[in-house]
Amino acid sequence: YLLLGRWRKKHLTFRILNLPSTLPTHTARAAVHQAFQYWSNVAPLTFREVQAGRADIRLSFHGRKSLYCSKNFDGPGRVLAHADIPELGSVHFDEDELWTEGTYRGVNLRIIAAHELGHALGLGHSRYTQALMAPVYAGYRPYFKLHPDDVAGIQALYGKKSPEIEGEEEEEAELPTVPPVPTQPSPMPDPCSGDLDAMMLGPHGKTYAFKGDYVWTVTESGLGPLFRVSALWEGLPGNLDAAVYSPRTQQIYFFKGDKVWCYMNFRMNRGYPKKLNRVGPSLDAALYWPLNQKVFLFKGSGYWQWDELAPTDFSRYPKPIKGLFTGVPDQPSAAMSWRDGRVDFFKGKHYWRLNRQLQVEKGYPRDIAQNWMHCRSQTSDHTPASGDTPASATGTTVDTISSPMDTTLN
Amino acid sequence: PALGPAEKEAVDYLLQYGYLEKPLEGSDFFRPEDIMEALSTFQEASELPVSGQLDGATRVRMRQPRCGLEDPFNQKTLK
Repeated sequence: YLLLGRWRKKHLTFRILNLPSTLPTHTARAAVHQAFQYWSNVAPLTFREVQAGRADIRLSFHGRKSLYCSKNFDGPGRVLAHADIPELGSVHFDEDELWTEGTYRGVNLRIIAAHELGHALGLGHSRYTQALMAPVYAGYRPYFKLHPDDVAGIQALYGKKSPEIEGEEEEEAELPTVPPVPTQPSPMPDPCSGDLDAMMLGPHGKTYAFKGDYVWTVTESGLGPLFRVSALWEGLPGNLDAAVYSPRTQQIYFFKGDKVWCYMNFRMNRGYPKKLNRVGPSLDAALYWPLNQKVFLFKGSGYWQWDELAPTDFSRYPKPIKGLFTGVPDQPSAAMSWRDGRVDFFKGKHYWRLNRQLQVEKGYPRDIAQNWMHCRSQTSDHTPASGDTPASATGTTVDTISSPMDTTLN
Repeated sequence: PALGPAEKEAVDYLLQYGYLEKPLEGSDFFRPEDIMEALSTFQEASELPVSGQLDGATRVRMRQPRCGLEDPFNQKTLK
């Protein structure tokens, strides 16, 4: 089995948004309920159906195209369904299939639903072709039961089912896994100084800049106020090496020294920080490239390409940065990508913009302070960025705006 | 070499489900040895005779109904 993630709670809600037209409603609902039960029979998980409002796991049927799903289906046959990994919760079925129950005709809804729920709970595909989590549908089985590999996988995520755990209502408490961040922060940095520790295009399209113990947001109209890194991401130290957000898994990864921290929004995932074992310590930069949905990690003159959802053979890495990112300096201090595949690299007071072919565009490098931090050259006295800690004198001023981070802090 | 329709369909499948990765460096063409390795991995993961060739059994397997998520199999994980 392969593990893709886990829910940080064991009592989950689900909602059936619609059902296939090929089955009576009560039959389809019973099939979905039974699919949940396969998993709750072997792991300490409970599933409660809700009829309205937000649910952890949401099941729906859609056709070739959907307004709410970026992955199209392909009509009858071939792809039957797909699901998101924890803690996203979407489970989608191809409405063009002949969904059935209790017959060898068509596609058995109960078995496919159980497979997709396996993904929604954190299991990847199994290499045992008889396992429920095998990628290919093995057909209707009247006496279907989970394969030992399916059971081992779900129990690796959530433990074994035991009578004591049944009926527990409280959610798991998140145990602190890191010592508190030192209380004496480094001096508040001046965004106009130009150099950065890390840059990240984060959740909801917000751009974050990191320097020392501080982080701020960058928008087209100005900068947000500076916050201590640990005030936003509890347990995270300052002076980071690199930061990257993956829209594919909605995880944020922070790198410092030989450790990696992983957060969903502002909440640290269980078990982090972890030691960086398979790539070098003290990375320079990291970015997510939307065109191949991979995370790139940079150090010195080399890079690693990492697939979050599949085992990556790192023996082929590091590869030379120059072999892929044409015109980029070695040892970048930060990097980030845009949704359209463009990439920016930062080093010192300059940045380089790459097109979708990963070649530096004409006119680069450019000045970070002027083009990102809304700083303008000035001959009079320097105005501190914010707060009462003087920023270093750079001969520039910065335009601050009301924080786009306010809502997330709330 | 140019691929026929069946080969192209197979390469699309291998790409879609994670057996083959589009080369980031250089040209858009796949090397024959990369396609053979991906086919071998697919065959091994599907419990088919491993030949690295697009034989009939492999084509049939690729047409079977399946989940839309990628497969995690490569030569390293299979070992």
